[in-house]
Amino acid sequence: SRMFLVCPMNMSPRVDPQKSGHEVWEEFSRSFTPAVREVVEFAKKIPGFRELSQHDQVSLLKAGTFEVLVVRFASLFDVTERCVTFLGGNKYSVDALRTMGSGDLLSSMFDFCEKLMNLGLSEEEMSLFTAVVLVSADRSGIENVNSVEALQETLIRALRSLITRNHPNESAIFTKLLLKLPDLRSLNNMHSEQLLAFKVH
Amino acid sequence: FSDPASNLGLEDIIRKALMGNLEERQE
Repeated sequence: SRMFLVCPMNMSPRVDPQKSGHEVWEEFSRSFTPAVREVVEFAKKIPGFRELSQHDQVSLLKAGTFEVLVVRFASLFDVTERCVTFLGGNKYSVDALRTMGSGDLLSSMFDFCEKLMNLGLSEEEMSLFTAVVLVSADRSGIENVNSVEALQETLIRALRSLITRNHPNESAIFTKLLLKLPDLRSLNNMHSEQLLAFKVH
Repeated sequence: FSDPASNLGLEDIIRKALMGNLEERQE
């Protein structure tokens, strides 16, 4: 029975059948760790993030890292060619990944990435949106909700101001961006379910 | 399995990355 890891945070979806489950997991972990560290480095640069309690910094990062990675790596999903580039640099078509066992999550990620990329945001806009994704006061385990909420509101105001300035004739972009937040939550939940299934397997 | 982030070892990576910065600041 062949096994595949269809998450693009892998070097390749193919798993060496000679390797133990532990070795496969270790390799996967080595592969995505640098990306997670980048998310932490990004968070540290958000003005006000380091002023939150360490507990809340960790809670926000634990809950939001997947969503930040989806936004940061949206360009790995080539909507035109319907393929995904893995960290190893190789591209795999959606059909190939489907035969390897990818399901609704991958299709939903494609839909999300297509809509996000279609907004044509600048690097600065994308970066501020990513900060809004990360600093969400309704994540579980937040001890000082008021502080996180205050920072979240400041970031949302800054995002609205930037989008309004850059796209004066496209007022719907800001609303569309905010509507991406529940979409990301939904992807996050689907991803957690797949991780659970993987671990049980 | 109720906490996927901990399952993945994410919390450990996150804490180390955050603490690294604290140590730098102390220096």
